Amino acid sequence: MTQLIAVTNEKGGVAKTTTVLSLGGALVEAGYEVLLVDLDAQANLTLGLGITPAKVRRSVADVLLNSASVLSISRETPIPGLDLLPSNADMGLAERFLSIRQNYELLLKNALSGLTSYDYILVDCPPSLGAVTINAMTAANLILIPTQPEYFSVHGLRGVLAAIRRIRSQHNPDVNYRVLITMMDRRNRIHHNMSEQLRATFGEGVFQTVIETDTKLRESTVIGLPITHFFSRSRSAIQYRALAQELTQNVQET
Amino acid sequence: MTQLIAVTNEKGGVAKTTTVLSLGGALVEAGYEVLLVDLDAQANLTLGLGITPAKVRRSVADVLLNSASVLSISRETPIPGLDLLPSNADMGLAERFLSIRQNYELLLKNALSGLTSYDYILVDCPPSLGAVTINAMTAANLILIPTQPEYFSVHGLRGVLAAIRRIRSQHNPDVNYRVLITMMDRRNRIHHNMSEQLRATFGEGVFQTVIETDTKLRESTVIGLPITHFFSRSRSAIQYRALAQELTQNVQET
Ligand SMILES: Nc1ncnc2c1ncn2[C@@H]1O[C@H](COP(=O)(O)OP(=O)(O)OP(=O)(O)O)[C@@H](O)[C@H]1O
Ligand SMILES: Nc1ncnc2c1ncn2[C@@H]1O[C@H](COP(=O)(O)OP(=O)(O)OP(=O)(O)O)[C@@H](O)[C@H]1O
Ligand SMILES: [Mg+2]
Ligand SMILES: [Mg+2]
Repeated sequence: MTQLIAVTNEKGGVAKTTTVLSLGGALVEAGYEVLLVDLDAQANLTLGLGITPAKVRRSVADVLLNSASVLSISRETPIPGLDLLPSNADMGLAERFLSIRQNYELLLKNALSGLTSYDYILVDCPPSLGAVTINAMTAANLILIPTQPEYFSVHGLRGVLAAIRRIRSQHNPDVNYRVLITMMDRRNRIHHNMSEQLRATFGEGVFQTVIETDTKLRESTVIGLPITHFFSRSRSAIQYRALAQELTQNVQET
Repeated sequence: MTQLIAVTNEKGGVAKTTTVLSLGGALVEAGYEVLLVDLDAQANLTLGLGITPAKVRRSVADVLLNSASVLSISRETPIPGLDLLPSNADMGLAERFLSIRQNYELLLKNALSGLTSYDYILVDCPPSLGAVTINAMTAANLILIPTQPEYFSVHGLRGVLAAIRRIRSQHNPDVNYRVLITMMDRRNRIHHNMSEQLRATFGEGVFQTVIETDTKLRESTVIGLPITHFFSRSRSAIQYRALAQELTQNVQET
């Protein structure tokens, strides 16, 4: 049964795209068939796989706005078993014009419903809680919320959880969520305190796995490969593999 | 003559809010009268000044959506000479519903036009190029673009510059822009290479002042004060003062 995971947080720069790229790489290494979906007009996920967004003629925006089929836009990536639905600047139009349609929240879920050959579909969201992110949350089995252990990030969880409550009451009552601590600097006192606070507040709702800062991740985005396939023995590759293992063992109720 | 500076970048987590807070503190220290405007539904600028967004009943959203007067929502902050137009979650509604109005781009410019007693108005934008950010760019004399010297951030400038070209051709032909390098780690090779690339591409269009990583900035957000008033001798307080000086001396053509 295909598991769809929406990776989202209204807070910017918390490693949403990096998590989709790296977790995707780790899941493929573990033998799963994986589809990545780029819902951000910035198209960083597309860029992070070595594809120039300006050269993408048909993107996920065509699927959402013009009912293009998913298969007509999907691409293979340099990694066998890892496919991509790319984004481009048109996604900005989707953000502005989707919400005036009736039942716009279900567009992504319906478009992806036939893709039963994938074990996991990972969706990268923009830093907002607008129409595009709502689509991803409505289609999701799990909402994975990357969070830096910093004041603005932790405060921002409130808005994301309010959106999840709305989604549960409308179209997706069974969706779970889990928080992933990212870009953690173990020597930093604020990071330590905020991580403790997150575990105290969310308990099982926080992944055991923590992703620490690792400058190799910055290098992998320039090269256009997930960290698992760029620098296999790096700290972040090892940590994202641990995340993939934790995820595949138990997508828990929260 | 009041100078309005919109601090914006579609890329998330590049220190837009931190720059508005810190630069605001530095300008007030130098004797200027300053108004900060929070246009982000996350309301991090409001939070960073010690105000709980959930308790803000009337925000900038009321000004944009319901023609509330600016004076009816403006607040003093703990810092004399530094006032704030706060945000709250209603700003999400502004992002969704503004763009269907005729000439929506001019709403902020018109609302702020009577505030001649301020020397500087600094506007914090959400990580997007939607209707709210377009309002800020249209009202601005200068668009300040904080950018981390990393691949996704530098690539994202393309989208911001395209938006500036559109704004110049429509309602604001004289607006300038300048890039500010933020969260720089001088020991990091990628940061060094990307900074060189930015200077080679933009020349004078990049501030001389660079803001380096400084964990004291993280602590100041928790306390609710700009870094200049929280830890006056810290590296980032000194660098944001240098930025204020560079800004007040020459808001150059780019
Ligand atoms: N663990 C890490 N260690 C060091 N750098 C990291 C780490 N994770 C991500 N980064 C870097 O931090 C920056 C922010 O990450 P990323 O772009 O993935 O965040 P995002 O949440 O997708 O941002 P946005 O809100 O703009 O979509 C990127 O330049 C990325 O390379
Ligand atoms: N120079 C710096 N050194 C260390 N940390 C910093 C620095 N500048 C900002 N930060 C921290 O990095 C995080 C991101 O900064 P900030 O929230 O200001 O970015 P932003 O661009 O406003 O994000 P968003 O796109 O979500 O609005 C914050 O937790 C902030 O405290
Ligand atoms: Mg991203
Ligand atoms: Mg911000």
